[in-house]
Amino acid sequence: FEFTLMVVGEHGLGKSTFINTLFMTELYADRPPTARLHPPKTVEIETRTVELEEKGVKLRLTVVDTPGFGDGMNSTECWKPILDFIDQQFLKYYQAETSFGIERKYVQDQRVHCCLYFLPPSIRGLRPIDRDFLHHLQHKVNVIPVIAKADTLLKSELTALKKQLLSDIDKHGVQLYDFPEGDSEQDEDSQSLDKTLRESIPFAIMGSNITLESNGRKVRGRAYPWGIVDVEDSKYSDLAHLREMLCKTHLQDLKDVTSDVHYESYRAQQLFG
Amino acid sequence: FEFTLMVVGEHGLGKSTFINTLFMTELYADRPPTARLHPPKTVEIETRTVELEEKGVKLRLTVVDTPGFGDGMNSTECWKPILDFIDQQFLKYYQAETSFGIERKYVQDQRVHCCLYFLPPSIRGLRPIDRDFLHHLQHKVNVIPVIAKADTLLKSELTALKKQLLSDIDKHGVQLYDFPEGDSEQDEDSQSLDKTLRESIPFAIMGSNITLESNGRKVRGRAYPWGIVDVEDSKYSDLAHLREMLCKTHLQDLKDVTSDVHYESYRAQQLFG
Ligand SMILES: Nc1nc2c(ncn2[C@@H]2O[C@H](COP(=O)(O)OP(=O)(O)O)[C@@H](O)[C@H]2O)c(=O)[nH]1
Ligand SMILES: Nc1nc2c(ncn2[C@@H]2O[C@H](COP(=O)(O)OP(=O)(O)O)[C@@H](O)[C@H]2O)c(=O)[nH]1
Repeated sequence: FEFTLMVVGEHGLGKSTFINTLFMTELYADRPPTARLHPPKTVEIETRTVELEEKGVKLRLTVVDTPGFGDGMNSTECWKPILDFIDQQFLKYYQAETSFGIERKYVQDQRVHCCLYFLPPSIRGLRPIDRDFLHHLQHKVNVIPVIAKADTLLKSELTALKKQLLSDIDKHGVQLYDFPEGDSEQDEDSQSLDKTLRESIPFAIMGSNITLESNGRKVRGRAYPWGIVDVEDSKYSDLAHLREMLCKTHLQDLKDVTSDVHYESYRAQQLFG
Repeated sequence: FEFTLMVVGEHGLGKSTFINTLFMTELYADRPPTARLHPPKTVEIETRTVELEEKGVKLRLTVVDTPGFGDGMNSTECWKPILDFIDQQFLKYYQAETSFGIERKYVQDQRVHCCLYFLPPSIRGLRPIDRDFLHHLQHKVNVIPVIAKADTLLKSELTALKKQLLSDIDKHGVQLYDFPEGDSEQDEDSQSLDKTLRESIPFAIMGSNITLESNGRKVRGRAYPWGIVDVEDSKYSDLAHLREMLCKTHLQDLKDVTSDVHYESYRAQQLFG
């Protein structure tokens, strides 16, 4: 089983910490210390692959990082290298399918199935750079917006920000990954899960590479002088919801929408130009 | 007594909250709600004046805000409108002094005496936009860098960030406001204060418009689910140091350096071109 997740957002928003927390791995151990200090001046594409196993199911996970996004003085076209990479992965798949005539189920699937777009917690609504990125990527990949470092927001600030972002997304007609409307065959539970997930967008996330002791339990957390934050506590973090969605309930749907919607419109463009 | 303080930094970094906390006033009550949501596309200059009184000493404080700084897609010249404003205030003073022949002590002093430069807590060192700004403003105004929303950083992260910023400031030869080296006439106390202030640069600051109850005391704070942060507690906030410095101990020195150093070099440019 193959799945490719892309993370996009400015340097220092906690992207690598979050990926380690989400998949409970140490994916970025190989990164040199200097890369952590200064982002590149133009956007680069870095991919890392890891084999995960959950209850007997093997998952080949590829994480695509985009260092340099929004980090320079001029971000007018920083979405472009990202769009080009996604198209390049479509082309690889297209060539395997057409010129080599390989049956789809045997083609290695390196297309990007999901893009987590990291929003800084200090924004008050979509910024010009966010609108620009979402506008150019919405028909190419399943975009899921997340509010990074949500432990820096009070409950009231988080609620107001989520509300404002949803209204901006609506106003600018941005199309995000849409949780499949509960169809009648689905049982009660899945329908109510879809509803909870739909209502948590944009997901409030936080991450930590450190395990601490809080209330007698071991948790991944951040120890502030005024209290310990358990980054997986669903009272104030949507991390657990997002993990369940990406790894279990919506993994297949994300792959299907990539294939049937985004790749199909790419194919149509290739055929009819 | 007149004093003009400028605050520069991206939208949403807590600048207006901090000014209210620092001077314990409600300076920004007049701001319309829409201005809080979307920053302007180009940098604007907004000034507000308030009369403060502290133990019988009247202080006419002007706060200069620079909405739009670093908020658009292209920040390559966003320092320019700010530099132009500072020069404009020098020119007003210069004209009063020369063309009208008014004695200095009767000229209204609207020159900018100090600039607080707000650095986001998520950075790992000076970014291109910070280096650019500091490079162009360092010989025009007394710049004091501050780390905004420091309650979002663990003690270890804050220590590492202060260290990295000082090393970047040194590497790029940036000249900040320099606390007057303790001269021999100063007593023990002032010398040790100057030392503490010098060692706290860049100041870690936080702010709040809300008063809460914590450990039986009323404090200005932020109530997270995991604990209450007293934004004036000097165990993790440099706010009290900064307030003492700006309002008491270094107020006169900031005015003197503005007049004897920055304005003098402006005057020399006017005379010799
Ligand atoms: N407040 C807060 N800080 C975080 C969080 N996750 C990571 N950090 C800190 O943010 C810094 C940058 O994190 P990193 O994951 O390297 O960011 P990246 O550049 O986006 O990959 C590190 O100092 C982390 O300790 C979080 O959820 N909340
Ligand atoms: N975590 C944190 N949030 C803050 C702090 N100060 C203000 N905020 C929040 O940040 C948001 C923006 O603050 P504001 O002062 O309006 O920012 P400005 O645009 O820079 O003037 C508000 O929701 C504040 O509640 C702080 O010290 N720490």
